Amino acid sequence: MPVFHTKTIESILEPVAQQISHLVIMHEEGEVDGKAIPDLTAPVAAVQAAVSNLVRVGKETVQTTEDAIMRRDMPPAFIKVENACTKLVQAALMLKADPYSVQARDYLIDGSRGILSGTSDLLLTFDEAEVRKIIRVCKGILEYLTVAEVVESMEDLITYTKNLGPGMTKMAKMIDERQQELTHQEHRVMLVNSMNTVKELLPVLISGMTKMAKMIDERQQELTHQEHRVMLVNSMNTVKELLPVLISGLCVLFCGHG
Amino acid sequence: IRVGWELLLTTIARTINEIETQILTRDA
Repeated sequence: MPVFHTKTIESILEPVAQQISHLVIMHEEGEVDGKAIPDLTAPVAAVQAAVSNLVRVGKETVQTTEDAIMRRDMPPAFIKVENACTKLVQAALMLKADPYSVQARDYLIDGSRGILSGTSDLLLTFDEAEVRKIIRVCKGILEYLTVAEVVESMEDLITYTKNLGPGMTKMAKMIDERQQELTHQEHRVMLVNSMNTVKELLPVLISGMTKMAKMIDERQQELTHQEHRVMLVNSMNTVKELLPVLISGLCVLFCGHG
Repeated sequence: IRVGWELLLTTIARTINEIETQILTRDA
């Protein structure tokens, strides 16, 4: 089971996670007991500079984003990363004075873990914002699908399909990119299957609407009010079948977030 | 262990820089 739910996050955090895990095991097994840790001032300074830049850029993003959830979730991640960095700085200072300091060693482990946890939170916050962008597009499509209810002429239908097309293409592209990003095979399969169902049902919907519009356009007098209603209801049922399929597909996107 | 801690801190700095680039790219 992969630890990180997207390939981007995995590629960024996996090397750090592995190194921290390796060092923690070495310390826990006492492999390094009694050995001096050298001066780490320079690499810690590099971390400090990187954290400082990251927080600055992140805060600028928080100020400009329209995503309220991102505005809420990002600052705690900054604090976590900054606190972790402070621990690393303290550890470096302590080691300069005492290369055998046990407390400094603990600070190094805590600080490294804190950086991993904080940056993970930060990347998750960003990823969730990306998912919300996809969901906004899908919701737009869902809303537009309900417009099918009022399409009764061929002219309306042409306009309807013309308007639906670009949104559908955009949604399909976003979902395809997303499924390629997911590390959990079962999530990927669910998302692909849901999207395929939508792709299969859409022509069925359009075909049903076409039939109905044609009949109305041809002014078939024998079409009773009752028959007209039945056709409309059938058409709407197809639309209604699409909704849960799409929604369940979108829920998959969040599975990796717990 | 010297290599271990220095390597880890270097990786952490590089990772943070990479995240910063990601934020800038997505933001743009």
